[in-house]
This record gives sequence, C-alpha cells and structure tokens, in this order.
Amino acid sequence: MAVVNEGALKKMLKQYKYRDLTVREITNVISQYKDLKPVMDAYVFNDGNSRDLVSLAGTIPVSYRGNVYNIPVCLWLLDTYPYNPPICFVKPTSAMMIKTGKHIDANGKIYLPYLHEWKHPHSDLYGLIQVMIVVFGEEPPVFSRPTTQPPYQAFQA
Amino acid sequence: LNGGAVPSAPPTYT
Repeated sequence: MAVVNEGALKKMLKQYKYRDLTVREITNVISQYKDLKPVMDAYVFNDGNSRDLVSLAGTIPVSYRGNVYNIPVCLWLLDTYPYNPPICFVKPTSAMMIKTGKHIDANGKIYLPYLHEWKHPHSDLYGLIQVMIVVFGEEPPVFSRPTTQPPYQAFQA
Repeated sequence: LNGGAVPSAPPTYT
C-alpha cells in the first residue's frame, strides 16, 4: 500500500482544526490496519453542500463463522475531528449487497452506540474499528450476491 | 484498492 508520511498528511489536512491530533490518530490506525489508507475527497452533505475531507478507505478484517472477510469501509473525518465522530459507511463492491439492520441503513451508513456517544479523548479511530470488527463479526453489513443464475428457461411440456 | 486487501463478504444469507 501507499506509504503516507506524516508530513504529507499534515499538508493534506491543513484546514483541519485539530490537525496534529488527527494526523497522529490516522498514522496510528494505518500502521495497525494496513488495508486502510487516508484519501482526500469531496464529501457531499445532506443539504447538497460538499467539502474536501479526509477519509480512511479500504478494508477491515472481520471474522464471521470461522472465516475472515475484508469488509470494505470508508470513515470520513470532519474538519472538527476528533471532537465530532467520523461519518462511517460500508462500501459494497458490485459483487456484494448491503444487509440493512440496526447498524446499517440502505445507503451503507453505519450506526453504532460508539459513534453516537463519541467523546474525545475516550473515543478514537482505533477503538471505533475494534468495535466495528466485533459488531460486524456478529452481524455482517454486507453479503456476497448470489452467483449469476443461468438464463431462465421455461418448462417444456 | 491500490494494493490493499481484496474486499470480501460472507456468502449470501438465506
């Protein structure tokens, strides 16, 4: 994966209010979860406004019924991070479908008490990902789509 | 995913 050095990250997050805290957390998390990486992109809010924000995008390893799956997620950090929780989504590939439930809506947005009760410094990205791994290990947010069926053929009498 | 792990998901639930 791409090597992201702290200097580059600091430059990327220049509009973040608590840049040093944010950079430190991102650096820590991507060193532990090597399939996540920071990406700068436009985040579109519900009101239609968009803003360039950093997200941690990639996969987290989730163990479900004895197998490990690389669940694709995207964690957006507001420029007020860590004083506001990340906005988190599961990002199904075309071969997957979202399983909506208590923790996941039809858009893939992730809802967790950990996010709802987010409070710096008790809450952080590392803790959040650990909670996700536990919760998703009980109830996966995505499943594989059934393999394509052969074309339908009518019964012939 | 630029060299990251290949995303995967459990088989379809019934």
